[in-house]
Amino acid sequence: QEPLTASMLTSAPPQEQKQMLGKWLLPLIQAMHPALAGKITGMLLEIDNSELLHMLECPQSLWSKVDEAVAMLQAHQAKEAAQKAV
Amino acid sequence: SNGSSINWPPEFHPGVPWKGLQNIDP
Repeated sequence: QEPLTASMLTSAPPQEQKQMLGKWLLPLIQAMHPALAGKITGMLLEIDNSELLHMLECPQSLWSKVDEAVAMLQAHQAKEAAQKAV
Repeated sequence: SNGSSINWPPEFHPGVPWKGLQNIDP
């Protein structure tokens, strides 16, 4: 995919910036978590753009955030399932 | 608690403008 740069990002309006970041994040996350990628991308987009840009340059920080998001999502889904079961 | 967070987190779709948490109905 086309690389995303900080200058490309900062020249776009704020809503467009999230869209650009999402388009960049989604295929990366899909490779690891195909079923959860849309949700995980949504969670990561709540992070500040400057931090997302850092993650763009540092895959290790991206994967650690993805791991955190997956854990949060699974805990959330387990809680929802437990609430439904009651 | 009424468990209103059932739609969390918002899901990203490449063709849909991102609205973040605003797209979750309370």
